[in-house]
Amino acid sequence: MNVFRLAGDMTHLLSIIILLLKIRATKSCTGISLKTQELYVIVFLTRYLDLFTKYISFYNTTMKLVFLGTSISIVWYMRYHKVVKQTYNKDQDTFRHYFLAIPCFLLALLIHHEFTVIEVLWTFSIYLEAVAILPQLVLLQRSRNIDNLTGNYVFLLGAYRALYLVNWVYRYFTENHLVRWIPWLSGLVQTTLYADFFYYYIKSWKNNEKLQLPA
Amino acid sequence: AKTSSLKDEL
Repeated sequence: MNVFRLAGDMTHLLSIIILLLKIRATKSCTGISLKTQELYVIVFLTRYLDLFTKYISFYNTTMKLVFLGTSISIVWYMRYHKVVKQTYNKDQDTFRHYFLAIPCFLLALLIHHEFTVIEVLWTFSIYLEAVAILPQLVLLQRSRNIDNLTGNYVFLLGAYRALYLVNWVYRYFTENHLVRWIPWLSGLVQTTLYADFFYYYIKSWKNNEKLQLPA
Repeated sequence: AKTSSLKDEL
């Protein structure tokens, strides 16, 4: 494992910790899209099926279980916690899951490395992860006030895949020049979707202003 | 295909 990959994983983990912290400490999930969070549960469930078939490392297994556990608990808080669920911006979080999930599934059926259940679902999870942030970005754009924790959460979540891109470049040159178009292009799309957000996040940070996205 | 198909990632 190289330093970029580790930095990516840590950024990803930190983003989730920040989100859980926000929910648990402030008993509020304002500005957080349940649609996006549910899509991440689907992403992790379909990607980590190999937990049962293949052992890679203690680190790998632990992180997979942490990502599964935390993503499920975030959805649980937003749907069922009697205080938290009342802070959910349901009327503004209107993006349809299936608009994203169905095309990704069809694409995974068409374009994959190997036609097996595990491989197609893994590919589906890669495609779905790339676009799963969209409901969250739409919700942010509709929010008048984006609190710091939410802004930092989205920033770190975007930074994680950008670090993975660097990791793939590094791996390409250090490990037999393996070409992996599916995750590479998906990761590139995923990072590009954040470009606009990154721009306004960094601008607000530099000017010491409150983050707000233009409508 | 080689084993390092990025399946060792998260």
